[in-house]
Amino acid sequence: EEDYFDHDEL
Amino acid sequence: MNIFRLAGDMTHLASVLVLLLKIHTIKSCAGVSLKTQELYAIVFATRYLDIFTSFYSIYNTLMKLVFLGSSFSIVLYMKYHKTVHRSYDREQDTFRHWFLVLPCLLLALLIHEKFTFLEVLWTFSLYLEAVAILPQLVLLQRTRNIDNLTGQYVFLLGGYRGLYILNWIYRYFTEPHFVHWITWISGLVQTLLYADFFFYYSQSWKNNKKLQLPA
Repeated sequence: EEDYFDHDEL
Repeated sequence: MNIFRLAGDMTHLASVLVLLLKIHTIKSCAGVSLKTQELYAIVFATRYLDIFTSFYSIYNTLMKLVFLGSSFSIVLYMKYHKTVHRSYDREQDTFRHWFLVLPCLLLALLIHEKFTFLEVLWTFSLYLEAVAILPQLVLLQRTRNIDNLTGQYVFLLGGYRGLYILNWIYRYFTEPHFVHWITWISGLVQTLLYADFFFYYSQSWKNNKKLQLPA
């Protein structure tokens, strides 16, 4: 499982 | 980047510009809550610490710097610029905003996606942003004369959150791993806080009357 975390949003 | 997110970011940018315009050119911060602005400064300072650790795009970094810079300069303007400070409604802006900070921090320590320093601070910033508008809404309710710029500022700020919800719905259906309950729920709570304001704003706009919130 890829360590997917999205912080690209403002 | 989808159209909802871009529109949301642009609305957020516009809200900040409207506020800076009011403060910088008219040299007035009447009707603007310093408490809310202080909370936003904390929100951005804790959320955007990742400018030192990760790079997403030039757009992302630039926008982060703009929001950091504008929120801190608004606070400084309101606190230390003589003329601007004189127009500040200190007696009306009495919300005990520091009492919001600790519960948000505790909640972030309890409910988060990963227990790391940056992650907990990121989560804290989401919780705090959700409630940061409260002092501003209370001040608007107390201010009998809400000028157009202040009304537009709050309207744009609420619009930004609404557009982000559309962005999350869009991303949920187009990106297979995009599930972020914490972000969504705090974003939803934040948008709901504006519901009342939106109602009166649209009424005043429809009837072409000055915006006035019921006490």
